[in-house]
Amino acid sequence: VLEMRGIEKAYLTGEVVFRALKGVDLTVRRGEFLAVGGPSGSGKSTLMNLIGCLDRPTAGQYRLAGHDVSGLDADARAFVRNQLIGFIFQGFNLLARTSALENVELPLIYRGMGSSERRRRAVDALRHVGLGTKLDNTPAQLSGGQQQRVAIARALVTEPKLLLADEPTGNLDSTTTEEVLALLQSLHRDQGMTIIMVTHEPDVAQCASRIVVVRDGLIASDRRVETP
Amino acid sequence: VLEMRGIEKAYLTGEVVFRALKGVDLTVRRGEFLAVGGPSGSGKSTLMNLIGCLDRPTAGQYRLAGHDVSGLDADARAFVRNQLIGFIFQGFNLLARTSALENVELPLIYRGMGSSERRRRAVDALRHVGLGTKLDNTPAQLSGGQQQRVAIARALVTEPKLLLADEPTGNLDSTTTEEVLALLQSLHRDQGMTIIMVTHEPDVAQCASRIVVVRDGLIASDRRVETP
Ligand SMILES: Nc1ncnc2c1ncn2[C@@H]1O[C@H](COP(=O)(O)OP(=O)(O)OP(=O)(O)O)[C@@H](O)[C@H]1O
Ligand SMILES: Nc1ncnc2c1ncn2[C@@H]1O[C@H](COP(=O)(O)OP(=O)(O)OP(=O)(O)O)[C@@H](O)[C@H]1O
Ligand SMILES: [Mg+2]
Ligand SMILES: [Mg+2]
Repeated sequence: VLEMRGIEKAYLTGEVVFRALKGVDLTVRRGEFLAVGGPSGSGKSTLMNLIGCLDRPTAGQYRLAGHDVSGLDADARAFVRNQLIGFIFQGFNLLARTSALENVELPLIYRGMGSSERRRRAVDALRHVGLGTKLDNTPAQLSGGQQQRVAIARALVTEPKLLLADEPTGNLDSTTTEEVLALLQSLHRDQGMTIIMVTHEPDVAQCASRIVVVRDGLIASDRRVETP
Repeated sequence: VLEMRGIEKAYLTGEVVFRALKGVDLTVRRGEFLAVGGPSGSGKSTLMNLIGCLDRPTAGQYRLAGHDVSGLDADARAFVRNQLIGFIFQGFNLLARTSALENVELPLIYRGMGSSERRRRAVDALRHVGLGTKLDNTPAQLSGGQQQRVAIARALVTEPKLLLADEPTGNLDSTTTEEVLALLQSLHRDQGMTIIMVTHEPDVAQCASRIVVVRDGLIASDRRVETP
């Protein structure tokens, strides 16, 4: 479903050029479940932003679902994202002045879905992550783990073909983590959703069938693992 | 060093009253190292905000370092915090438009420290968490784990008597987590710093000598453990 070749990303801070990604090759087939690990600052979120078309590479080619996306402008990328991708951000990126329910409805508004169908699906998505009693709370009225779960619900509400999850369980206790992982695994099994998940936790990485380790802007290892 | 009795915190959302803390008794002596665990939404961060004088309880008494703080106004609480407490927030709470270095200098500015001494200490604190090459980056130019480490450096730069750490390693890989925990343990051992740390990770909780579990706004268990 996605193919990256020679992907580079450099940032300019003042007069210093920092090479966050130095040449990444990555091919992911439909229905795969990948875990991405590696040290803090190694380039994982940068890679996820490029895969998710939130940003453009400095060099290299990127084909997603058969189309060359490395050349697309901002509007075209936004369209691709809304159609195909669900993104759980490391920092959640919720809208501060709107409720949990409205935050989760937002991607459906972009799709032009009618308001009652939209509401029904958003309520469902929030119930699936245990937030049925928090629909009207704004992010500031939610705990860290509850905010994380709103971000998860928002990413899943459009039933994306590709889910990009950047540390989706970092603020969750072990029980809630297991519930979220069980939800992701069932979507993977039953709907064939392709999942790429950054995680620092070995237990969480074990849900995946392939583990990619990023180190210093390069892919250090990429191997299949036995899933129990 | 701190004593809470009958502490309650309720929030009003619309017309609904939600009781986040329903009557907490907690006594912590100088030099203790506590881990606080419990399910997402159980009240851990709410408790930490009250301990750290960032918020006031709805009911109950709170004495910190011998003074009754439950009755203090906002300015008095800010003074107490700056003098005694270092706080690592679950959401980091960095200033978005200022560099890592300036973020870490901020508590020292409040203390009236001269600019060259301030700079020296802030650079040291950032080096201790491995961010010596990122001093001028703003939070948007830092990875999630790097932002978390800036928050850690900022909390430690004033050499606080009481460190309140809300999930300080949630975004860090295992190696960086070990380095941060080693730093906290040496401050605990050598400077007698009192530490209260919320964490979901069992490995991290094992550094503490006492574990408190919060469940549904109450303390469900509070016991001492053997530290290796
Ligand atoms: N300003 C607020 N208004 C309404 N409810 C609130 C507010 N702040 C917190 N809450 C509620 O209080 C409860 C406890 O929140 P708290 O942030 O203390 O949880 P927590 O134990 O830190 O959870 P987590 O592990 O997810 O960080 C949650 O159910 C949350 O929805
Ligand atoms: N806008 C930017 N300007 C300059 N440098 C940046 C920018 N964004 C990221 N970086 C740098 O790129 C590197 C990789 O960042 P990235 O967020 O991809 O790391 P990460 O692997 O996700 O780390 P973590 O595990 O801490 O979340 C970091 O060293 C960071 O400082
Ligand atoms: Mg990251
Ligand atoms: Mg919390």
